[in-house]
Amino acid sequence: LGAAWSSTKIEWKPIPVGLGIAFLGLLQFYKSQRAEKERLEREAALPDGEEVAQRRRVRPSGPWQVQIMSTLPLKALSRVWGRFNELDIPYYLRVPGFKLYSWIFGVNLDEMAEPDLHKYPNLAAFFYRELKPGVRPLDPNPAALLSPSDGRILQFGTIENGEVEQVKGMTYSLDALLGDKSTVSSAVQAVIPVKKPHHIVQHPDKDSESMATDEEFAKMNGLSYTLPSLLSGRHKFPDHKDVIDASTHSTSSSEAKVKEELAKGQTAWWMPKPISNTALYYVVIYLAPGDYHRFHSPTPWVVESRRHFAGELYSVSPYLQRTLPGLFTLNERVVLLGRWRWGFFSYTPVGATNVGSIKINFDAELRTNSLTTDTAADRAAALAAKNGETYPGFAEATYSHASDTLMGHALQRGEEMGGFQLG
Amino acid sequence: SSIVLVFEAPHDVQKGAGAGWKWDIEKGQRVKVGQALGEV
Repeated sequence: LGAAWSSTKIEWKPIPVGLGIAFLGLLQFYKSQRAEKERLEREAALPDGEEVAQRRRVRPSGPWQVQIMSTLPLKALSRVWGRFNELDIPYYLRVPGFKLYSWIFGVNLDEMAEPDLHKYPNLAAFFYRELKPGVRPLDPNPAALLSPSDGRILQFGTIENGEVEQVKGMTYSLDALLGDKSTVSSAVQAVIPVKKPHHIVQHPDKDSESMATDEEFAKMNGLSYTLPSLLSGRHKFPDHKDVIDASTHSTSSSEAKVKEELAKGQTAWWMPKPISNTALYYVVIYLAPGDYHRFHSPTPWVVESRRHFAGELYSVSPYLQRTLPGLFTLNERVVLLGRWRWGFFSYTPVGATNVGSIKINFDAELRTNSLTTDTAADRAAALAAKNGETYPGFAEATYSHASDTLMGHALQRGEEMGGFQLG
Repeated sequence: SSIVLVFEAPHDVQKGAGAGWKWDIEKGQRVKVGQALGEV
């Protein structure tokens, strides 16, 4: 033994990278298991109301890939990725670097407002590029709902029984996506002051823009109504007679009974009124890394409030959408709620790991993928529990003070609303 | 990133009469800003 000990040559070799990653993965898995166990113990010790509030936080379920992903600090990764992409790229590396990125992700460089690639100091600026005027003409049909962004249609259809179908038949409920109509605590609700809405009008024969009144704007766009009249309910749409079918009119007593009966089935706030002849529709658009990442208003509508769900930042790639049920209800998202000509309208940008921040141009207060977001949500949840209220899982702000005449922030079709930014 | 639109529109049971909502897109289709997704 002594001879072997003294004569055996010792060779030092590096530990394989894969082994290191596996060790870190196991460590994270162990930590998450322990955290989950502690959470369950904490919940068991809570009073009933608080326990319910805690359980409202949705947790992912799925195959082992999803379970491992759910243990990763995705928000921290996203922030690091964002910081990295805000580092200035050396001047002479910008053109080859951005051209390589464009070749990999299919960016059309001819559409960019600023064609000189040297002028984009970093990938974050290039990612949030603007387009040349006129390269995205709006559909001339004023009755059309426009695409809010460049991208790919993942899913669209009618909402049946309050559930949005995800890819491959997986579903999630609207309440989970948009939040329910619970009374929001003053702790999590704020009134956001925004500038008075107006319409920017591009003159067809000039390169200039000017302000237009609601009436002028409506006339120019071939609309038979103005937004204030739409929202105040004073205007009756001549071509919207199907809302109340005359054949269903009856005596006031029987009508009251029918309404009462129908109201029993109207369990969710976003459901169309039982008396109307409308339905709920949805469409999901996926933006690939090479796409133009600003988003626009698809129709003339009014945003009345926004709900910020802090959530996580899983990738929203088509693969993960197939793999992870209810992905959109887990991710950080900003739900904009409002009204359009036909009733309820909602617009929900959903964040992802690589594009962590969602920017809304008319909401300076909104901070997404922020270190303070989580703590603010935690504080709000604790305060709501202290006040005996149920924390709805989101922070809400209303735009009710946006205008003297409008209950919300008005947007015209095609108007830029915001965008997704790196990190 | 993704964008989800959820909206109320006239029911498409009267599609033949041109009164309801009608989609102008297909699943998997590439779209650009300003392109029509559907119409009433």
